[in-house]
Amino acid sequence: MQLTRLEIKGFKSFGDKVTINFNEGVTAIVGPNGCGKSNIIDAMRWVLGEQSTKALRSEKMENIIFNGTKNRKQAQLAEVSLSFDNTKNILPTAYSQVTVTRKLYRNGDSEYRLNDVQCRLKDITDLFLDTGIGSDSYSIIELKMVDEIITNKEHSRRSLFEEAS
Amino acid sequence: MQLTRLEIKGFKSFGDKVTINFNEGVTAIVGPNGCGKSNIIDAMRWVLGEQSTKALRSEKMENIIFNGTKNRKQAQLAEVSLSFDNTKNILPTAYSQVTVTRKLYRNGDSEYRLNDVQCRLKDITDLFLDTGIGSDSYSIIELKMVDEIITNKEHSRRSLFEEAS
Amino acid sequence: AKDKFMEAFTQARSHFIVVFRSLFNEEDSCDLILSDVNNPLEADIDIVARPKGKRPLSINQLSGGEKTLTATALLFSLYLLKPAPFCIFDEVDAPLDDTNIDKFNNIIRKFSDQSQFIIVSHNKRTIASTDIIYGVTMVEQGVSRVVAVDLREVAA
Amino acid sequence: AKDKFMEAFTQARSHFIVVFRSLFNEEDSCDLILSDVNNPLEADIDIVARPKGKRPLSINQLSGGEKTLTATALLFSLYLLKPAPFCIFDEVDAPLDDTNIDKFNNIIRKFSDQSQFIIVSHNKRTIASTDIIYGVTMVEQGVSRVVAVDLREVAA
Ligand SMILES: Nc1ncnc2c1ncn2[C@@H]1O[C@H](COP(=O)(O)OP(=O)(O)OP(=O)(O)O)[C@@H](O)[C@H]1O
Ligand SMILES: Nc1ncnc2c1ncn2[C@@H]1O[C@H](COP(=O)(O)OP(=O)(O)OP(=O)(O)O)[C@@H](O)[C@H]1O
Ligand SMILES: [Mg+2]
Ligand SMILES: [Mg+2]
Repeated sequence: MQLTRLEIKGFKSFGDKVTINFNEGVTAIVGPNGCGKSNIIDAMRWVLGEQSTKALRSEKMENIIFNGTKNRKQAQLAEVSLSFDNTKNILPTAYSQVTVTRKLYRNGDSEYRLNDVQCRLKDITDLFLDTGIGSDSYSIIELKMVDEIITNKEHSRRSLFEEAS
Repeated sequence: MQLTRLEIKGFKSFGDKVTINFNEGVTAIVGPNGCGKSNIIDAMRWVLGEQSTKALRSEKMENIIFNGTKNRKQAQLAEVSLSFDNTKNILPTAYSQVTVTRKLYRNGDSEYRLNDVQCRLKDITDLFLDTGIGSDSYSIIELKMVDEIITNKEHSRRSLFEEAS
Repeated sequence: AKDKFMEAFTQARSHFIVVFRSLFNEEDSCDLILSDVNNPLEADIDIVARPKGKRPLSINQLSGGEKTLTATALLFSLYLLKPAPFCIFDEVDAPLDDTNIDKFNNIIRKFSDQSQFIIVSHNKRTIASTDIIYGVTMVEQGVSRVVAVDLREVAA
Repeated sequence: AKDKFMEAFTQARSHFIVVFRSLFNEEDSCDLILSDVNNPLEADIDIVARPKGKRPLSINQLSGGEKTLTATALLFSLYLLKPAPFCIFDEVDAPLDDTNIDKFNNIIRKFSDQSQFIIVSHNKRTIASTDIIYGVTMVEQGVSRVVAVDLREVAA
């Protein structure tokens, strides 16, 4: 299973729609402080079902919607789509291309879609069960996690082991 | 008031005595991971009266004594001395050169010295009161502290303000 | 469930020893130990890490870079247990010196034929070791855009 | 005591605005605010930081590098209130990009005629901006030694 494409619009600092195509191998994401690199990672967590506002550096979920700037109005909708090539059928679905979409409207309405068909959040998290991807996985690593592993904060080592077993 | 010299022996990774002379301006401390740079900073905290084993990355105070290696026996004594030029009389003492020394023996005995005369820990912390130096000061900064300031962990911002007022 | 966990733990432990030694030195000792072997589903998982002949009394005593490499070794040993299709590292190389950055990137290179790796970094050595680079910019204040970057421009 | 604190707070606040603008941009807005002006000895000290026209809903939303610069601005504003004879930074530049590393080192240079600065760093730009360099090594496993380093060797 490979990532093929990530589309972000209205999520955090992505006032305009941004598309990133992924290839095989090692991709670097670079740029100055504050330009949006970690926001891209947050977008991937969010579309895969992250529900912890803390993990998204936000006080409430509404705060992940583009907040506007001096010269731009805030967005009313945050939308992220992540597409996969599923030709090895690792994801439990017949489709060879899978696109996961998550939307959040400023009025609080939420929408989840699988290949553009509306579904529940559970359908998305079930899809990635047992693949090593998902909001608690060991596949998105930041320095804060290094510290949690070393101090074993809140039994983090055990939850990582259980995730991988 | 200027730092003039730091002497470390038997403290953490300093199996042999090490002397660092300080000059005016900006001094860099460089070297590969794990070589002992942060240990030098820990030695300065410790000789200025740090009592928090957590701040010294240790489970108990005895652990700051050189623990030996495959080829060397552990030390029985950790000793750090920090010398200052006090010609502007910022430190409340008549001396123009001030040397602070702290010793810890493996049997638990402790010794504090001011210009080689034995004293109490309190005499050392009193000396630095109101100078901005000391174990709770804002003058020794690491990334963990940046995080504590941003999250305001345990009212860290207030304690820093009170330290500086 | 107990057997399943013990089997996973045993495999992860042997992966950990191999990965740790490739990030540190071949003769370094390390281990993963269950604090209570009779109660594997509840026990704490202890990490023993002894790089370069050192005998730290706990992993808390290790340096910033040593802790980062040790945690990375643990994460890769879990990865080898159940490889995720992609792995993302957000500035995990920041505490590492040049030698360790190379080791870190080499191990990512090694696993990159099995999984995609996405690396966020400010470090030129790390960036130079990747296959494709996306640059994120904010030409308009507060609004992020992404462009593919030519590696030759980064090296300049 | 209340008046003494309010006076210190007011001065620190004006230092913060100046330092923040030298680390970010001259037109950026920022502030330090007491959560309860009537109870200054108990109130929380809130930080408002708005770099480059952004309007973050809290400082938690800022990036790793932006948080580091904001916290550094706060620490320097306290330093300006009561200058410590020496300041030590242990790898505080690790999350910063090249431009911000230069700003960080320039502000240290500016204050270095008043105080001694000791900077632990892996970053070549930072190291190149200092006056004297001490290299720490472990030629014998597990035993640290210190040598003065010639800047020309580091640049090589
Ligand atoms: N909802 C939002 N609307 C607009 N901007 C936002 C929103 N949430 C976060 N931001 C902005 O995104 C920026 C942070 O971006 P991000 O964390 O991705 O930076 P980064 O590229 O990872 O930088 P660094 O190298 O410092 O880690 C902040 O300046 C913040 O104000
Ligand atoms: N009591 C002790 N006896 C012997 N060695 C010790 C003792 N305490 C700590 N050490 C060793 O010191 C090393 C850590 O040193 P330090 O934290 O100073 O590294 P550093 O130079 O700051 O590295 P980094 O760049 O990774 O931060 C560890 O490997 C640890 O085992
Ligand atoms: Mg970031
Ligand atoms: Mg260190």
